Formats: sequence, C-alpha cells, structure tokens
Amino acid sequence: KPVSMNAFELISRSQSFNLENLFEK
Amino acid sequence: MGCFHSKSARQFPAQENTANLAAETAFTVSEVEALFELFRSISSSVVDDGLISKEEFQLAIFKNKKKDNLFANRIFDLFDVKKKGVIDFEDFVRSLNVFHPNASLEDKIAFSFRLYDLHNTGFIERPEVKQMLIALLFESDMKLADDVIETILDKTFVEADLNQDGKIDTEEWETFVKKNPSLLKIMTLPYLRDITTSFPSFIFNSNVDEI
Repeated sequence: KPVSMNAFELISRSQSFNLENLFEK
Repeated sequence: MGCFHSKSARQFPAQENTANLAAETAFTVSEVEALFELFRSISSSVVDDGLISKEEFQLAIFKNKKKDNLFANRIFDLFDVKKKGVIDFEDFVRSLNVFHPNASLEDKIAFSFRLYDLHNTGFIERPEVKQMLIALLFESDMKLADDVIETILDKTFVEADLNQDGKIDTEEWETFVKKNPSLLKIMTLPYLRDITTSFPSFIFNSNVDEI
C-alpha cells in the first residue's frame, strides 16, 4: 500500500531509476 | 578509415586512459573496454559523435519511447560530471562505478543524496520530495489525493528529518538509508559484474595484451 511506505520507497520504484535498461541491447 | 569523424566516434580509448580508469574504479581493464562497447552503442544511437546526449540517454533507458522524465533527466545531470550537456566515456565509467556491487556504501549513499537533492542546495527539501512523488504518480498512472501525499511526506520527514528543520541533510540521509537499506537497491547494478560477458566484442578492439 503506498500510504504505508515512506516517500523515498515510492520514488525509488520509478522505472526511470532502473538503469539495467541501459544494458539491454 | 578514410572518415574524418572516425577518430572521436569510433576509436577505442587509449591504453593509458583505460588503465587509469581501471585503476581508479572497481572495473578491470577488460571491463572498462567492455563498457566502451556499451558506451559506443548508446552514443551512436542518434548522432555518432562519441558522446551521449540527453536524447540518447533517454532512448537507452526507455528504449523506443521518447520520454522527457524528471528522474532520467536527474540521472543524466549527475552522469554529466563535467557539466558539458553530454556524457563522455570517462563520465560514463566513473558514474557507473558508483553502481558497481563492489563500490563503497559511502559513495552509494552520497550519490543517492545528490539524486534526490534536485536543486543542488545541499539538502533534500520537502517541496523536492513532493515534486518527485507527483512525477512518480504521473509516470505510473497512480492517483493519490493531495492529503494522502502530504501524509506520506509527514511520515517520511518525521522519520528522516531528525532535527525537524524541514529538510534532510547528508548526515540525516545517511542515518535514514542505513535504517532503510532497501532504498539503496537502485544504487547497485549486479549486471556490472558480468559486463565482459555481455559485451564480448571488446576483445576484438582491445588495446591490452593480457585479457
């Protein structure tokens, strides 16, 4: 549930932080 | 050969540059060379100039979707170490080094602090966190009422802002992430351990003898 998480837990779920995409060819 | 652009765009980094980068990071010489294969592919996706532009960075993260995104922009700005508006190979290696499984916890904590300190004030401030939360909700098609967002911010700042001055400083951030280690998960890319297996073609372009 989003409300039970702190703001940074939520923000860090952003797909854009998933730098693994950089390695996908 | 025969192309006057070929030097900057295609040439493998000089041996001493590769060796220096390897000496100053968690990567081996072979891994730096494998990273160059990755760098070359990203930096040639729009303009083959040997530099990664913001557009090329976004393309690499979001694949074919052209997307202007707060978080991707922020990561790009942090990777653009020399503040030239583009990422060169040295910036790329040094920035990815922080994401290496062997990089120090201190470096990961410091980088994550700068990631969230959107306006480079030296503090993570409540309006910045709210801006990022709203960007996340927009990106993920999630809807939360403003009072729910404020409740999440209240809870977060009670926990993280130990001196209750409305902003999180570097020491408070360190204490907070050590209590919430899952927040640093985004700061480690296990993939970097296997970079030579992922880009084996570096062997054909290598400048070093002992691979």
